Amino acid sequence: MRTIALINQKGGVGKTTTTVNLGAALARAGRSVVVVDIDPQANLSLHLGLDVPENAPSTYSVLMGNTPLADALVETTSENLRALPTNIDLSGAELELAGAFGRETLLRDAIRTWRDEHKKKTGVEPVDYLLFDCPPSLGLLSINGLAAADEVFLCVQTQFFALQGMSKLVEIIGLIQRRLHPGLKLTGIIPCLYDNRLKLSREVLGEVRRYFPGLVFGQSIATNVKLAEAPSFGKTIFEYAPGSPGARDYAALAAAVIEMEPTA
Amino acid sequence: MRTIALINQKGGVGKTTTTVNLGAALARAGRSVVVVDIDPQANLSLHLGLDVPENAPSTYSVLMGNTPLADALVETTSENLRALPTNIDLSGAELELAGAFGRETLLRDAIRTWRDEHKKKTGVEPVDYLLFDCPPSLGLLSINGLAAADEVFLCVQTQFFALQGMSKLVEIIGLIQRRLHPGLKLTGIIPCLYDNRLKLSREVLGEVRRYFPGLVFGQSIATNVKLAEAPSFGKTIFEYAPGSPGARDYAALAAAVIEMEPTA
Ligand SMILES: Nc1ncnc2c1ncn2[C@@H]1O[C@H](COP(=O)(O)OP(=O)(O)OP(=O)(O)O)[C@@H](O)[C@H]1O
Ligand SMILES: Nc1ncnc2c1ncn2[C@@H]1O[C@H](COP(=O)(O)OP(=O)(O)OP(=O)(O)O)[C@@H](O)[C@H]1O
Ligand SMILES: [Mg+2]
Ligand SMILES: [Mg+2]
Repeated sequence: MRTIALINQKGGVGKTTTTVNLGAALARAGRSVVVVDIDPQANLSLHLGLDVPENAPSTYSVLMGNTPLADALVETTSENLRALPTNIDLSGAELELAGAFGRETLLRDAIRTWRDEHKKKTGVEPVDYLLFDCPPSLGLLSINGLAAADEVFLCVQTQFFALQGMSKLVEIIGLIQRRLHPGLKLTGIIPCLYDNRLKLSREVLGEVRRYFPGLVFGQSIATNVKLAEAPSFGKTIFEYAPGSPGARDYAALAAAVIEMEPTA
Repeated sequence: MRTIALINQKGGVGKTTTTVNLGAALARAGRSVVVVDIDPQANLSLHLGLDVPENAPSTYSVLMGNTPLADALVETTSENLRALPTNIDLSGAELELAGAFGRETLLRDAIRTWRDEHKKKTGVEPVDYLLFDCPPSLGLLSINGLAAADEVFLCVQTQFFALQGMSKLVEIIGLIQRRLHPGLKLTGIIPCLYDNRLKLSREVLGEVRRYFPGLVFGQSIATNVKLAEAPSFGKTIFEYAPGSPGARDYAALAAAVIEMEPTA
Protein backbone atom coordinates (compact mmCIF):
# COMPACT_ATOMS: atom_id res chain seq x y z
CA MET A 1 0.00 0.00 0.00
CA ARG A 2 1.45 3.35 -1.06
CA THR A 3 0.35 6.34 1.04
CA ILE A 4 1.00 9.71 -0.59
CA ALA A 5 0.28 13.21 0.78
CA LEU A 6 -0.40 15.90 -1.87
CA ILE A 7 0.66 19.11 -0.27
CA ASN A 8 1.70 22.73 -0.70
CA GLN A 9 0.88 25.47 1.73
CA LYS A 10 0.58 27.88 -1.22
CA GLY A 11 -3.08 28.08 -2.10
CA GLY A 12 -4.76 27.28 -5.39
CA VAL A 13 -1.90 25.33 -7.00
CA GLY A 14 -3.89 22.25 -8.06
CA LYS A 15 -3.69 19.89 -5.03
CA THR A 16 -7.37 18.90 -5.04
CA THR A 17 -7.58 18.66 -8.84
CA THR A 18 -4.51 16.39 -8.78
CA THR A 19 -5.65 14.16 -5.89
CA VAL A 20 -9.00 13.51 -7.62
CA ASN A 21 -7.70 13.01 -11.15
CA LEU A 22 -4.45 11.19 -10.36
CA GLY A 23 -6.53 8.96 -8.08
CA ALA A 24 -9.02 8.35 -10.87
CA ALA A 25 -6.23 7.67 -13.41
CA LEU A 26 -4.60 5.12 -11.08
CA ALA A 27 -8.03 3.49 -10.59
CA ARG A 28 -8.54 3.30 -14.38
CA ALA A 29 -5.15 1.58 -14.62
CA GLY A 30 -6.52 -1.12 -12.32
CA ARG A 31 -5.13 0.04 -8.97
CA SER A 32 -7.51 0.18 -5.99
CA VAL A 33 -7.46 3.74 -4.61
CA VAL A 34 -8.86 5.70 -1.67
CA VAL A 35 -8.65 9.51 -1.73
CA VAL A 36 -8.85 11.25 1.65
CA ASP A 37 -10.13 14.81 2.17
CA ILE A 38 -8.27 16.51 5.03
CA ASP A 39 -9.09 20.07 3.99
CA PRO A 40 -11.86 21.83 5.96
CA GLN A 41 -12.92 23.42 2.65
CA ALA A 42 -13.90 19.86 1.68
CA ASN A 43 -13.10 20.65 -1.94
CA LEU A 44 -12.18 17.03 -2.73
CA SER A 45 -15.56 15.81 -1.45
CA LEU A 46 -17.29 18.55 -3.43
CA HIS A 47 -15.30 17.73 -6.57
CA LEU A 48 -16.59 14.14 -6.37
CA GLY A 49 -20.13 15.25 -5.62
CA LEU A 50 -20.01 13.78 -2.10
CA ASP A 51 -22.11 15.79 0.34
CA VAL A 52 -21.56 14.76 3.97
CA PRO A 53 -24.26 16.00 6.37
CA GLU A 54 -23.17 17.36 9.75
CA ASN A 55 -22.35 14.64 12.30
CA ALA A 56 -22.22 11.94 9.59
CA PRO A 57 -19.11 9.74 9.30
CA SER A 58 -16.27 11.81 7.80
CA THR A 59 -12.57 12.55 8.15
CA TYR A 60 -13.59 14.74 11.09
CA SER A 61 -15.36 11.94 12.96
CA VAL A 62 -12.44 9.59 12.23
CA LEU A 63 -9.93 12.10 13.67
CA MET A 64 -12.13 12.68 16.72
CA GLY A 65 -12.18 8.92 17.28
CA ASN A 66 -15.96 8.61 16.83
CA THR A 67 -15.92 6.48 13.66
CA PRO A 68 -13.60 3.69 12.51
CA LEU A 69 -12.13 4.56 9.13
CA ALA A 70 -13.80 1.56 7.45
CA ASP A 71 -17.26 2.97 8.32
CA ALA A 72 -16.52 6.39 6.80
CA LEU A 73 -15.34 5.20 3.36
CA VAL A 74 -17.75 5.81 0.48
CA GLU A 75 -17.95 4.62 -3.13
CA THR A 76 -17.54 7.08 -6.00
CA THR A 77 -18.89 6.85 -9.53
CA SER A 78 -15.50 5.56 -10.68
CA GLU A 79 -14.56 1.90 -10.40
CA ASN A 80 -11.69 1.10 -7.97
CA LEU A 81 -11.96 4.63 -6.50
CA ARG A 82 -13.34 5.21 -3.00
CA ALA A 83 -13.14 8.30 -0.80
CA LEU A 84 -12.98 9.38 2.82
CA PRO A 85 -15.01 12.59 2.48
CA THR A 86 -15.44 15.43 4.95
CA ASN A 87 -17.45 18.55 5.64
CA ILE A 88 -17.08 21.88 7.33
CA ASP A 89 -17.03 20.24 10.82
CA LEU A 90 -13.34 19.71 10.09
CA SER A 91 -12.63 23.44 10.35
CA GLY A 92 -13.03 23.21 14.11
CA ALA A 93 -10.60 20.29 14.40
CA GLU A 94 -7.36 22.28 14.56
CA LEU A 95 -8.46 24.14 17.69
CA GLU A 96 -10.43 21.22 19.15
CA LEU A 97 -7.46 18.87 18.82
CA ALA A 98 -4.77 21.41 19.83
CA GLY A 99 -4.57 19.83 23.27
CA ALA A 100 -5.37 16.19 22.42
CA PHE A 101 -2.93 13.41 23.25
CA GLY A 102 -1.07 12.28 20.12
CA ARG A 103 -2.79 15.01 18.11
CA GLU A 104 -0.28 14.75 15.22
CA THR A 105 -0.81 11.07 14.57
CA LEU A 106 -4.59 10.63 14.86
CA LEU A 107 -4.97 9.93 11.13
CA ARG A 108 -1.99 7.57 11.07
CA ASP A 109 -3.41 5.57 13.96
CA ALA A 110 -6.88 5.33 12.38
CA ILE A 111 -5.31 4.07 9.14
CA ARG A 112 -3.12 1.59 10.99
CA THR A 113 -6.13 0.03 12.76
CA TRP A 114 -8.06 -0.20 9.45
CA ARG A 115 -5.06 -1.73 7.67
CA ASP A 116 -4.22 -4.24 10.40
CA GLU A 117 -7.84 -5.43 10.71
CA HIS A 118 -8.10 -5.83 6.94
CA LYS A 119 -4.86 -7.79 6.72
CA LYS A 120 -5.93 -10.03 9.60
CA LYS A 121 -9.24 -10.83 7.87
CA THR A 122 -8.03 -11.16 4.29
CA GLY A 123 -4.25 -11.43 4.35
CA VAL A 124 -3.84 -8.57 1.90
CA GLU A 125 -3.61 -4.77 1.94
CA PRO A 126 -6.93 -2.84 1.94
CA VAL A 127 -5.91 -0.78 -1.11
CA ASP A 128 -2.99 -0.13 -3.45
CA TYR A 129 -3.00 3.68 -3.08
CA LEU A 130 -4.06 6.08 -0.34
CA LEU A 131 -3.90 9.75 -1.43
CA PHE A 132 -4.35 12.68 1.02
CA ASP A 133 -5.58 16.08 -0.20
CA CYS A 134 -4.07 18.60 2.25
CA PRO A 135 -5.28 22.14 3.03
CA PRO A 136 -3.19 25.19 2.03
CA SER A 137 -1.37 25.45 5.36
CA LEU A 138 1.12 23.55 7.54
CA GLY A 139 -1.12 23.25 10.56
CA LEU A 140 -2.29 20.19 12.47
CA LEU A 141 -4.37 18.74 9.62
CA SER A 142 -1.48 18.79 7.14
CA ILE A 143 0.86 17.43 9.82
CA ASN A 144 -1.58 14.53 10.28
CA GLY A 145 -1.39 13.88 6.55
CA LEU A 146 2.41 13.93 6.54
CA ALA A 147 2.67 11.69 9.60
CA ALA A 148 0.29 9.16 8.01
CA ALA A 149 1.96 9.11 4.60
CA ASP A 150 5.17 7.40 3.46
CA GLU A 151 5.55 9.63 0.41
CA VAL A 152 5.00 13.32 -0.32
CA PHE A 153 4.06 14.72 -3.73
CA LEU A 154 4.43 18.47 -3.94
CA CYS A 155 2.00 20.18 -6.32
CA VAL A 156 3.71 23.28 -7.68
CA GLN A 157 2.11 25.98 -9.80
CA THR A 158 4.74 27.26 -12.21
CA GLN A 159 4.51 30.87 -11.04
CA PHE A 160 6.69 33.15 -8.91
CA PHE A 161 5.40 32.29 -5.44
CA ALA A 162 5.92 28.58 -6.16
CA LEU A 163 9.58 28.49 -5.21
CA GLN A 164 9.30 30.62 -2.12
CA GLY A 165 7.23 28.30 0.01
CA MET A 166 9.18 25.19 -0.87
CA SER A 167 12.07 25.72 1.55
CA LYS A 168 9.62 25.93 4.47
CA LEU A 169 7.89 22.80 3.28
CA VAL A 170 11.14 20.88 2.99
CA GLU A 171 11.99 22.04 6.53
CA ILE A 172 8.65 20.76 7.88
CA ILE A 173 9.13 17.40 6.12
CA GLY A 174 12.53 17.16 7.79
CA LEU A 175 10.95 17.91 11.17
CA ILE A 176 8.32 15.17 10.68
CA GLN A 177 11.05 12.73 9.63
CA ARG A 178 13.06 13.46 12.78
CA ARG A 179 10.23 13.64 15.29
CA LEU A 180 7.29 11.57 14.01
CA HIS A 181 8.00 9.42 10.97
CA PRO A 182 11.53 8.59 9.80
CA GLY A 183 10.15 6.76 6.74
CA LEU A 184 8.57 9.89 5.19
CA LYS A 185 10.13 10.89 1.86
CA LEU A 186 9.56 13.62 -0.76
CA THR A 187 9.35 11.40 -3.84
CA GLY A 188 7.72 13.58 -6.48
CA ILE A 189 7.08 17.15 -7.60
CA ILE A 190 4.14 17.69 -9.98
CA PRO A 191 4.15 20.87 -12.12
CA CYS A 192 0.49 22.02 -12.23
CA LEU A 193 -1.39 24.73 -14.13
CA TYR A 194 1.52 24.76 -16.60
CA ASP A 195 1.27 26.98 -19.66
CA ASN A 196 4.03 26.27 -22.15
CA ARG A 197 3.36 29.57 -23.99
CA LEU A 198 4.29 31.68 -20.95
CA LYS A 199 7.95 32.52 -20.40
CA LEU A 200 7.22 32.72 -16.64
CA SER A 201 5.95 29.12 -16.60
CA ARG A 202 8.98 27.82 -18.50
CA GLU A 203 11.42 29.77 -16.31
CA VAL A 204 9.87 28.62 -13.01
CA LEU A 205 9.74 25.01 -14.24
CA GLY A 206 13.43 25.22 -15.10
CA GLU A 207 14.24 26.57 -11.66
CA VAL A 208 12.19 23.87 -9.91
CA ARG A 209 14.07 21.19 -11.89
CA ARG A 210 17.43 22.73 -10.90
CA TYR A 211 16.38 23.02 -7.26
CA PHE A 212 15.09 19.44 -7.01
CA PRO A 213 17.04 17.37 -9.53
CA GLY A 214 15.46 14.00 -10.31
CA LEU A 215 12.26 14.69 -8.33
CA VAL A 216 10.17 16.62 -10.86
CA PHE A 217 7.83 14.50 -13.00
CA GLY A 218 8.54 14.75 -16.71
CA GLN A 219 4.80 15.00 -17.26
CA SER A 220 3.41 18.40 -16.20
CA ILE A 221 -0.30 19.17 -16.00
CA ALA A 222 -1.17 21.88 -18.47
CA THR A 223 -3.85 24.47 -17.85
CA ASN A 224 -7.04 23.08 -19.41
CA VAL A 225 -10.47 24.58 -18.73
CA LYS A 226 -12.09 21.13 -18.76
CA LEU A 227 -10.23 20.42 -15.49
CA ALA A 228 -11.86 23.49 -13.94
CA GLU A 229 -15.30 22.60 -15.28
CA ALA A 230 -15.38 18.95 -14.17
CA PRO A 231 -15.92 19.68 -10.42
CA SER A 232 -19.15 21.57 -11.15
CA PHE A 233 -20.57 18.27 -12.38
CA GLY A 234 -19.13 16.20 -9.51
CA LYS A 235 -17.01 14.27 -12.02
CA THR A 236 -13.41 13.28 -12.57
CA ILE A 237 -11.81 14.46 -15.82
CA PHE A 238 -12.18 10.93 -17.23
CA GLU A 239 -15.95 11.02 -16.73
CA TYR A 240 -16.38 14.63 -17.89
CA ALA A 241 -13.97 14.98 -20.84
CA PRO A 242 -12.06 11.73 -21.46
CA GLY A 243 -10.50 13.01 -24.69
CA SER A 244 -9.23 16.32 -23.24
CA PRO A 245 -5.59 17.31 -22.73
CA GLY A 246 -6.32 17.29 -18.98
CA ALA A 247 -7.31 13.61 -19.10
CA ARG A 248 -4.24 12.75 -21.18
CA ASP A 249 -1.91 14.60 -18.78
CA TYR A 250 -3.26 12.84 -15.69
CA ALA A 251 -3.20 9.42 -17.39
CA ALA A 252 0.46 9.97 -18.31
CA LEU A 253 1.24 11.13 -14.76
CA ALA A 254 -0.41 8.00 -13.35
CA ALA A 255 1.71 5.84 -15.66
CA ALA A 256 4.85 7.56 -14.31
CA VAL A 257 3.63 7.03 -10.71
CA ILE A 258 3.03 3.34 -11.40
CA GLU A 259 6.51 3.01 -12.87
CA MET A 260 7.92 4.08 -9.48
CA GLU A 261 6.29 1.09 -7.78
CA PRO A 262 8.85 -1.26 -6.27
CA THR A 263 8.70 -4.38 -8.42
CA ALA A 264 7.24 -7.12 -6.35
CA MET B 1 -9.24 55.79 8.00
CA ARG B 2 -10.74 52.85 6.13
CA THR B 3 -9.58 49.40 7.28
CA ILE B 4 -10.32 46.60 4.81
CA ALA B 5 -9.56 42.86 5.13
CA LEU B 6 -9.02 41.02 1.84
CA ILE B 7 -10.02 37.49 2.50
CA ASN B 8 -11.10 34.13 1.15
CA GLN B 9 -10.20 30.81 2.70
CA LYS B 10 -10.03 29.33 -0.81
CA GLY B 11 -6.41 29.38 -1.85
CA GLY B 12 -4.85 31.08 -4.87
CA VAL B 13 -7.76 33.36 -5.76
CA GLY B 14 -5.80 36.63 -6.01
CA LYS B 15 -5.85 38.06 -2.44
CA THR B 16 -2.18 39.03 -2.32
CA THR B 17 -2.12 40.32 -5.90
CA THR B 18 -5.17 42.47 -5.10
CA THR B 19 -3.91 43.82 -1.76
CA VAL B 20 -0.62 44.94 -3.36
CA ASN B 21 -2.05 46.39 -6.57
CA LEU B 22 -5.26 47.90 -5.17
CA GLY B 23 -3.07 49.40 -2.45
CA ALA B 24 -0.69 50.78 -5.06
CA ALA B 25 -3.57 52.13 -7.19
CA LEU B 26 -5.10 53.93 -4.20
CA ALA B 27 -1.65 55.35 -3.41
CA ARG B 28 -1.26 56.61 -7.00
CA ALA B 29 -4.65 58.31 -6.63
CA GLY B 30 -3.18 60.27 -3.75
CA ARG B 31 -4.47 58.24 -0.80
CA SER B 32 -1.97 57.27 1.93
CA VAL B 33 -1.98 53.49 2.28
CA VAL B 34 -0.49 50.80 4.51
CA VAL B 35 -0.72 47.15 3.40
CA VAL B 36 -0.40 44.56 6.16
CA ASP B 37 0.87 41.00 5.63
CA ILE B 38 -0.89 38.56 7.98
CA ASP B 39 -0.13 35.44 5.96
CA PRO B 40 2.71 33.22 7.26
CA GLN B 41 3.64 32.62 3.61
CA ALA B 42 4.59 36.30 3.63
CA ASN B 43 3.65 36.55 -0.04
CA LEU B 44 2.72 40.23 0.25
CA SER B 45 6.15 41.06 1.69
CA LEU B 46 7.80 39.01 -1.03
CA HIS B 47 5.70 40.63 -3.75
CA LEU B 48 7.00 44.04 -2.63
CA GLY B 49 10.58 42.78 -2.35
CA LEU B 50 10.59 43.22 1.45
CA ASP B 51 12.78 40.63 3.13
CA VAL B 52 12.36 40.62 6.93
CA PRO B 53 15.15 38.78 8.79
CA GLU B 54 14.19 36.52 11.71
CA ASN B 55 13.48 38.43 14.95
CA ALA B 56 13.26 41.76 13.09
CA PRO B 57 10.15 43.95 13.52
CA SER B 58 7.24 42.35 11.62
CA THR B 59 3.56 41.53 11.90
CA TYR B 60 4.67 38.64 14.08
CA SER B 61 6.53 40.82 16.59
CA VAL B 62 3.61 43.26 16.65
CA LEU B 63 1.14 40.45 17.44
CA MET B 64 3.43 39.07 20.12
CA GLY B 65 3.53 42.53 21.70
CA ASN B 66 7.30 42.96 21.21
CA THR B 67 7.15 45.88 18.74
CA PRO B 68 4.82 48.86 18.50
CA LEU B 69 3.21 48.94 15.06
CA ALA B 70 4.83 52.30 14.22
CA ASP B 71 8.29 50.73 14.52
CA ALA B 72 7.48 47.85 12.17
CA LEU B 73 6.18 49.92 9.23
CA VAL B 74 8.49 50.15 6.20
CA GLU B 75 8.57 52.28 3.06
CA THR B 76 8.02 50.71 -0.36
CA THR B 77 9.23 51.91 -3.73
CA SER B 78 5.80 53.46 -4.36
CA GLU B 79 4.90 56.88 -3.05
CA ASN B 80 2.15 56.96 -0.39
CA LEU B 81 2.44 53.18 0.03
CA ARG B 82 3.95 51.66 3.19
CA ALA B 83 3.81 48.09 4.46
CA LEU B 84 3.78 46.04 7.64
CA PRO B 85 5.76 43.06 6.35
CA THR B 86 6.27 39.67 7.93
CA ASN B 87 8.29 36.49 7.64
CA ILE B 88 7.97 32.82 8.38
CA ASP B 89 8.07 33.45 12.17
CA LEU B 90 4.35 34.12 11.76
CA SER B 91 3.63 30.45 11.00
CA GLY B 92 4.17 29.65 14.68
CA ALA B 93 1.77 32.36 15.84
CA GLU B 94 -1.47 30.41 15.57
CA LEU B 95 -0.27 27.75 18.02
CA GLU B 96 1.77 30.17 20.15
CA LEU B 97 -1.20 32.50 20.60
CA ALA B 98 -3.86 29.77 20.99
CA GLY B 99 -3.93 30.33 24.74
CA ALA B 100 -3.11 34.08 24.87
CA PHE B 101 -5.49 36.53 26.54
CA GLY B 102 -7.48 38.46 23.91
CA ARG B 103 -5.85 36.40 21.16
CA GLU B 104 -8.47 37.41 18.55
CA THR B 105 -7.93 41.14 18.93
CA LEU B 106 -4.14 41.51 19.19
CA LEU B 107 -3.90 43.20 15.78
CA ARG B 108 -6.86 45.47 16.49
CA ASP B 109 -5.33 46.61 19.76
CA ALA B 110 -1.92 47.29 18.17
CA ILE B 111 -3.59 49.38 15.47
CA ARG B 112 -5.71 51.25 18.04
CA THR B 113 -2.61 52.27 20.02
CA TRP B 114 -0.81 53.42 16.84
CA ARG B 115 -3.86 55.38 15.67
CA ASP B 116 -4.58 57.03 19.02
CA GLU B 117 -0.96 58.08 19.50
CA HIS B 118 -0.82 59.51 15.98
CA LYS B 119 -4.06 61.45 16.43
CA LYS B 120 -2.86 62.80 19.76
CA LYS B 121 0.37 64.07 18.20
CA THR B 122 -0.97 65.36 14.87
CA GLY B 123 -4.73 65.60 15.17
CA VAL B 124 -5.26 63.51 12.05
CA GLU B 125 -5.52 59.84 11.06
CA PRO B 126 -2.22 58.01 10.40
CA VAL B 127 -3.37 56.86 6.94
CA ASP B 128 -6.39 56.87 4.63
CA TYR B 129 -6.38 53.10 3.94
CA LEU B 130 -5.23 50.05 5.86
CA LEU B 131 -5.45 46.83 3.80
CA PHE B 132 -4.93 43.34 5.32
CA ASP B 133 -3.78 40.41 3.17
CA CYS B 134 -5.20 37.30 4.89
CA PRO B 135 -3.99 33.69 4.62
CA PRO B 136 -6.14 31.03 2.89
CA SER B 137 -7.82 29.86 6.10
CA LEU B 138 -10.22 31.06 8.80
CA GLY B 139 -7.86 30.53 11.71
CA LEU B 140 -6.61 32.95 14.34
CA LEU B 141 -4.62 35.15 11.92
CA SER B 142 -7.61 35.76 9.62
CA ILE B 143 -9.83 36.31 12.67
CA ASN B 144 -7.35 39.00 13.83
CA GLY B 145 -7.68 40.64 10.41
CA LEU B 146 -11.48 40.57 10.54
CA ALA B 147 -11.60 41.88 14.11
CA ALA B 148 -9.27 44.78 13.18
CA ALA B 149 -11.08 45.74 9.97
CA ASP B 150 -14.31 47.68 9.49
CA GLU B 151 -14.82 46.38 5.96
CA VAL B 152 -14.32 43.04 4.23
CA PHE B 153 -13.52 42.63 0.53
CA LEU B 154 -13.93 39.08 -0.69
CA CYS B 155 -11.60 38.10 -3.53
CA VAL B 156 -13.37 35.50 -5.63
CA GLN B 157 -11.88 33.50 -8.47
CA THR B 158 -14.60 32.93 -11.05
CA GLN B 159 -14.36 29.14 -10.91
CA PHE B 160 -16.48 26.35 -9.41
CA PHE B 161 -15.03 26.23 -5.89
CA ALA B 162 -15.57 29.99 -5.54
CA LEU B 163 -19.17 29.80 -4.45
CA GLN B 164 -18.77 26.90 -2.09
CA GLY B 165 -16.63 28.55 0.54
CA MET B 166 -18.60 31.76 0.61
CA SER B 167 -21.39 30.56 2.90
CA LYS B 168 -18.82 29.58 5.56
CA LEU B 169 -17.11 32.93 5.20
CA VAL B 170 -20.38 34.83 5.59
CA GLU B 171 -21.10 32.74 8.70
CA ILE B 172 -17.68 33.63 10.22
CA ILE B 173 -18.22 37.32 9.46
CA GLY B 174 -21.55 37.08 11.29
CA LEU B 175 -19.83 35.44 14.25
CA ILE B 176 -17.21 38.22 14.42
CA GLN B 177 -19.96 40.84 14.20
CA ARG B 178 -21.86 39.28 17.09
CA ARG B 179 -18.92 38.45 19.35
CA LEU B 180 -16.03 40.79 18.58
CA HIS B 181 -16.86 43.67 16.28
CA PRO B 182 -20.42 44.76 15.50
CA GLY B 183 -19.14 47.37 13.02
CA LEU B 184 -17.65 44.81 10.61
CA LYS B 185 -19.33 44.75 7.19
CA LEU B 186 -18.90 42.86 3.91
CA THR B 187 -18.80 45.84 1.54
CA GLY B 188 -17.28 44.47 -1.66
CA ILE B 189 -16.70 41.36 -3.75
CA ILE B 190 -13.87 41.51 -6.29
CA PRO B 191 -13.97 39.05 -9.21
CA CYS B 192 -10.33 38.00 -9.77
CA LEU B 193 -8.54 35.91 -12.41
CA TYR B 194 -11.52 36.57 -14.68
CA ASP B 195 -11.41 35.27 -18.24
CA ASN B 196 -14.24 36.63 -20.34
CA ARG B 197 -13.65 33.97 -23.02
CA LEU B 198 -14.51 31.10 -20.67
CA LYS B 199 -18.14 30.14 -20.23
CA LEU B 200 -17.27 28.90 -16.71
CA SER B 201 -15.98 32.35 -15.71
CA ARG B 202 -19.08 34.12 -17.06
CA GLU B 203 -21.44 31.63 -15.40
CA VAL B 204 -19.77 31.82 -11.97
CA LEU B 205 -19.66 35.64 -12.16
CA GLY B 206 -23.39 35.65 -12.91
CA GLU B 207 -24.07 33.40 -9.93
CA VAL B 208 -21.91 35.51 -7.59
CA ARG B 209 -23.85 38.64 -8.68
CA ARG B 210 -27.18 36.87 -8.03
CA TYR B 211 -26.00 35.57 -4.65
CA PHE B 212 -24.69 38.97 -3.46
CA PRO B 213 -26.73 41.64 -5.25
CA GLY B 214 -25.15 45.08 -5.14
CA LEU B 215 -21.89 43.88 -3.56
CA VAL B 216 -19.91 42.75 -6.60
CA PHE B 217 -17.64 45.39 -8.16
CA GLY B 218 -18.49 46.18 -11.77
CA GLN B 219 -14.77 46.11 -12.49
CA SER B 220 -13.37 42.56 -12.48
CA ILE B 221 -9.65 41.78 -12.65
CA ALA B 222 -8.90 39.86 -15.80
CA THR B 223 -6.21 37.20 -16.01
CA ASN B 224 -3.07 38.99 -17.25
CA VAL B 225 0.38 37.38 -17.15
CA LYS B 226 2.02 40.74 -16.27
CA LEU B 227 0.28 40.49 -12.88
CA ALA B 228 1.94 37.12 -12.30
CA GLU B 229 5.34 38.36 -13.46
CA ALA B 230 5.47 41.56 -11.39
CA PRO B 231 6.16 39.83 -8.02
CA SER B 232 9.35 38.23 -9.36
CA PHE B 233 10.74 41.75 -9.68
CA GLY B 234 9.41 42.93 -6.30
CA LYS B 235 7.22 45.45 -8.10
CA THR B 236 3.60 46.54 -8.23
CA ILE B 237 1.88 46.30 -11.61
CA PHE B 238 2.22 50.09 -12.00
CA GLU B 239 6.00 49.88 -11.68
CA TYR B 240 6.38 46.74 -13.81
CA ALA B 241 3.84 47.20 -16.64
CA PRO B 242 1.94 50.48 -16.27
CA GLY B 243 0.25 50.12 -19.67
CA SER B 244 -0.98 46.55 -19.14
CA PRO B 245 -4.61 45.44 -18.78
CA GLY B 246 -3.74 44.42 -15.20
CA ALA B 247 -2.73 48.00 -14.34
CA ARG B 248 -5.87 49.39 -15.99
CA ASP B 249 -8.13 46.95 -14.11
CA TYR B 250 -6.65 47.79 -10.70
CA ALA B 251 -6.75 51.53 -11.39
CA ALA B 252 -10.45 51.24 -12.29
CA LEU B 253 -11.09 49.14 -9.17
CA ALA B 254 -9.38 51.77 -7.02
CA ALA B 255 -11.58 54.47 -8.55
CA ALA B 256 -14.67 52.43 -7.61
CA VAL B 257 -13.32 51.95 -4.06
CA ILE B 258 -12.71 55.69 -3.72
CA GLU B 259 -16.26 56.40 -4.91
CA MET B 260 -17.53 54.43 -1.91
CA GLU B 261 -15.85 56.84 0.50
CA PRO B 262 -18.33 58.65 2.71
CA THR B 263 -18.24 62.25 1.49
CA ALA B 264 -16.68 64.31 4.20
N1 LIG C 1 -4.63 22.10 -14.87
C1 LIG C 1 -5.65 22.93 -14.60
N2 LIG C 1 -6.23 23.61 -15.61
C2 LIG C 1 -7.24 24.48 -15.36
N3 LIG C 1 -7.75 24.74 -14.14
C3 LIG C 1 -7.21 24.10 -13.11
C4 LIG C 1 -6.15 23.14 -13.26
N4 LIG C 1 -5.83 22.65 -12.04
C5 LIG C 1 -6.64 23.28 -11.16
N5 LIG C 1 -7.48 24.14 -11.80
C6 LIG C 1 -8.46 25.06 -11.19
O1 LIG C 1 -7.70 26.01 -10.44
C7 LIG C 1 -8.30 26.23 -9.17
C8 LIG C 1 -7.33 25.78 -8.08
O2 LIG C 1 -7.15 24.37 -8.13
P1 LIG C 1 -7.35 23.45 -6.83
O3 LIG C 1 -8.57 23.88 -6.09
O4 LIG C 1 -7.22 22.04 -7.24
O5 LIG C 1 -6.05 23.89 -6.03
P2 LIG C 1 -5.69 23.60 -4.50
O6 LIG C 1 -4.23 23.67 -4.39
O7 LIG C 1 -6.35 22.36 -4.08
O8 LIG C 1 -6.36 24.86 -3.76
P3 LIG C 1 -6.47 25.07 -2.15
O9 LIG C 1 -5.10 25.59 -1.78
O10 LIG C 1 -7.56 26.09 -1.97
O11 LIG C 1 -6.79 23.75 -1.55
C9 LIG C 1 -9.61 25.47 -9.17
O12 LIG C 1 -10.64 26.35 -9.54
C10 LIG C 1 -9.39 24.38 -10.23
O13 LIG C 1 -10.58 24.03 -10.84
N1 LIG D 1 -5.33 38.67 -12.53
C1 LIG D 1 -4.30 37.81 -12.55
N2 LIG D 1 -3.76 37.43 -13.72
C2 LIG D 1 -2.74 36.52 -13.76
N3 LIG D 1 -2.20 35.93 -12.68
C3 LIG D 1 -2.69 36.26 -11.50
C4 LIG D 1 -3.75 37.22 -11.34
N4 LIG D 1 -4.03 37.35 -10.02
C5 LIG D 1 -3.18 36.51 -9.39
N5 LIG D 1 -2.37 35.86 -10.26
C6 LIG D 1 -1.38 34.81 -9.97
O1 LIG D 1 -2.12 33.70 -9.48
C7 LIG D 1 -1.46 33.13 -8.34
C8 LIG D 1 -2.40 33.27 -7.14
O2 LIG D 1 -2.56 34.63 -6.78
P1 LIG D 1 -2.32 35.15 -5.29
O3 LIG D 1 -1.07 34.56 -4.75
O4 LIG D 1 -2.44 36.63 -5.32
O5 LIG D 1 -3.58 34.51 -4.60
P2 LIG D 1 -3.87 34.37 -3.02
O6 LIG D 1 -5.34 34.26 -2.89
O7 LIG D 1 -3.19 35.44 -2.31
O8 LIG D 1 -3.18 32.95 -2.69
P3 LIG D 1 -3.03 32.31 -1.21
O9 LIG D 1 -4.38 31.70 -0.94
O10 LIG D 1 -1.94 31.27 -1.37
O11 LIG D 1 -2.67 33.41 -0.29
C9 LIG D 1 -0.15 33.88 -8.18
O12 LIG D 1 0.86 33.12 -8.81
C10 LIG D 1 -0.41 35.21 -8.89
O13 LIG D 1 0.76 35.74 -9.43
MG1 LIG E 1 -7.57 22.04 -2.42
MG1 LIG F 1 -1.89 35.31 -0.66
